[in-house]
Amino acid sequence: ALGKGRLTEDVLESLEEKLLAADIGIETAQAILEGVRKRARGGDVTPDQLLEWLAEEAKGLLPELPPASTLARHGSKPYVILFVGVNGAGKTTSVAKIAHRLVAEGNKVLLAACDTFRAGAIAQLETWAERAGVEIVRHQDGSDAAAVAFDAYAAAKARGHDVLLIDTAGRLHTKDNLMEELRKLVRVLRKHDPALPHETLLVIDGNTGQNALPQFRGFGSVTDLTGLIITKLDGTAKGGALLTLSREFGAPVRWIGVGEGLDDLIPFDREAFARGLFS
Amino acid sequence: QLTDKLDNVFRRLRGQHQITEENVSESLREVRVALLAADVHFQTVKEFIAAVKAKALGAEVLASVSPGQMIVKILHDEMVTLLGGQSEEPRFAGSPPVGILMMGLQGSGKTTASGKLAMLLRDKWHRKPLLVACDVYRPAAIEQLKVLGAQLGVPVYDEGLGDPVRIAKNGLQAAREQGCDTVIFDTAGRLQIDDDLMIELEKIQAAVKPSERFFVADAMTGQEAVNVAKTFNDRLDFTGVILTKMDGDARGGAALSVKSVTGKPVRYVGTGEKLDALELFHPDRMASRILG
Ligand SMILES: Nc1nc2c(ncn2[C@@H]2O[C@H](COP(=O)(O)OP(=O)(O)OP(=O)(O)O)[C@@H](O)[C@H]2O)c(=O)[nH]1
Ligand SMILES: Nc1nc2c(ncn2[C@@H]2O[C@H](COP(=O)(O)OP(=O)(O)OP(=O)(O)O)[C@@H](O)[C@H]2O)c(=O)[nH]1
Ligand SMILES: [Mg+2]
Ligand SMILES: [Mg+2]
Repeated sequence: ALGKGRLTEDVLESLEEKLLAADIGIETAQAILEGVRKRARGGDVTPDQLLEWLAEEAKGLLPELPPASTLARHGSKPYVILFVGVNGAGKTTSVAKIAHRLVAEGNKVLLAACDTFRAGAIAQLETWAERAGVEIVRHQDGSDAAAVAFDAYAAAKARGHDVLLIDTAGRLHTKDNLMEELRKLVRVLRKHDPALPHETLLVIDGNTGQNALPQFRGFGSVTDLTGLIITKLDGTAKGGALLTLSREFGAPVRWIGVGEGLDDLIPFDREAFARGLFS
Repeated sequence: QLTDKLDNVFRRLRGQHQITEENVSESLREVRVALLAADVHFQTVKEFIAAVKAKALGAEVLASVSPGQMIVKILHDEMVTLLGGQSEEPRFAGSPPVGILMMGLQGSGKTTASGKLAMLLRDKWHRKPLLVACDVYRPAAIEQLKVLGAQLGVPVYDEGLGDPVRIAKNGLQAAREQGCDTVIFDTAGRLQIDDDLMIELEKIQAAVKPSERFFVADAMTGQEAVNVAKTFNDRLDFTGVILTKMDGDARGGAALSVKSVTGKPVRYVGTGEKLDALELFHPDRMASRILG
């Protein structure tokens, strides 16, 4: 559609494709288009107006949250944040980025290397700890992840850390034994304090399509998810599955990963994200 | 299930034991929803549906099956054809050392797949592989590959942090010297829009001329699979695709989109984190998975 015109079936179809291309999914796409149709009320619209409305409808589906940096201004010390998610989503890198931010805000941060399974996982987090200038608690490769978490909390308490960040192994939500391992880690942590962890952040790869929903459901059934990190949005994927996550679960997205360096994490911004879907 | 949904369409519309333009169009609307939910690219869905419609309208419904079952059979057969028809494993032929270049987005499973291929080459093909560590960016990437090599008893060539192109060249030379007949080059994950890193990959390719170039893609990738694959293919002309994390519940529609837009075959699927979790890609199994 080039100039001003009616909202024809053709125009709606090309709008729908724009929505689908952003991984918004067919159902949410149709809900958004219904919203746009209502706004048009059968009148003439310009392409700019349409994009404006699309962004507004999308934004309307996204949660209004208190700013993410209220993270560490919490009563508890140490404030404990658990990072979970499927394999390769960007958990370890995100732990490093959050650590970096917290240090810049004046916090004393401790990392817990609870991916005791994957080749080079502990070495990877150790490198990040060094780069971010934070301490790390780790055991041997192949040791018990829950035990590392338990020890890390004790260390954080003893050494007066403000925040403890727990990195866990990637796991598919369909693997019952691995989800049980995660439950066990949480149970063991709670031996110290039933309020732990104070936060659980689900890390989702921004390239993910509709599998984002089963991931959220799966991890959500193991532990209360207090926030989401959507990574790799510096690529061409738009992360539109987030709209359906918001629409269905009120998914509280907090951070966006936009690169592989310590600084490449930005607080989630509804307006910017909604606009970015259609750029 | 899709068959049930389609049977309902035929039940709702009249003339339920005959395939008509109306009930085919209505059925294909359901199919479109199912395929989009399975992460097939919307353009691929469009083309696929058009092809199926043509076949469905020309089809005769057998008395023994419901029209819904008939359409599903056409859908399945058409999808199997689009996915390559049958499994076709690479032969790794050519004068040794045969090179295998791994490429793809960050976190897609390249390093793990490199280890899996090393195991496959040694155990199934009785070859002597060498792993080459060309990822000098990701913290402890070289360590990760070395650990996998040690687990397998497969040698790993690395130069620590250095120039990936030089590491690749030297790795190839090391293979010759060590009598390894296959070389697997693990590379850093990269965005297809990162021109510097794409040029680096092109330079590695030009330097070691690998006869196999595998695009490693995550089965949960959404619509962007097409743009990513197309760019990697336009620039690197990959020879095959490895679809990882197929042990999850992602429907894997990206497989259809990538095959359809690049024409390149999916060779293997990753079915777990362990090094033995690599299987040959089966178009019929994938078709059933995508159709749901
Ligand atoms: N471009 C880009 N790459 C990212 C981002 N976040 C993480 N990565 C990269 O994605 C890859 C995987 O990141 P990891 O932090 O190892 O992911 P993980 O979830 O810890 O992986 P597992 O522990 O193996 O499950 C690495 O190459 C990271 O550099 C991001 O926001 N943008
Ligand atoms: N469940 C499952 N996990 C897999 C599979 N393939 C790889 N992984 C896991 O996915 C994560 C990422 O794998 P890597 O091999 O590090 O991915 P990569 O492409 O080399 O990552 P970068 O080098 O950072 O781009 C790890 O946790 C692997 O164990 C698979 O087929 N199934
Ligand atoms: Mg990790
Ligand atoms: Mg790697």
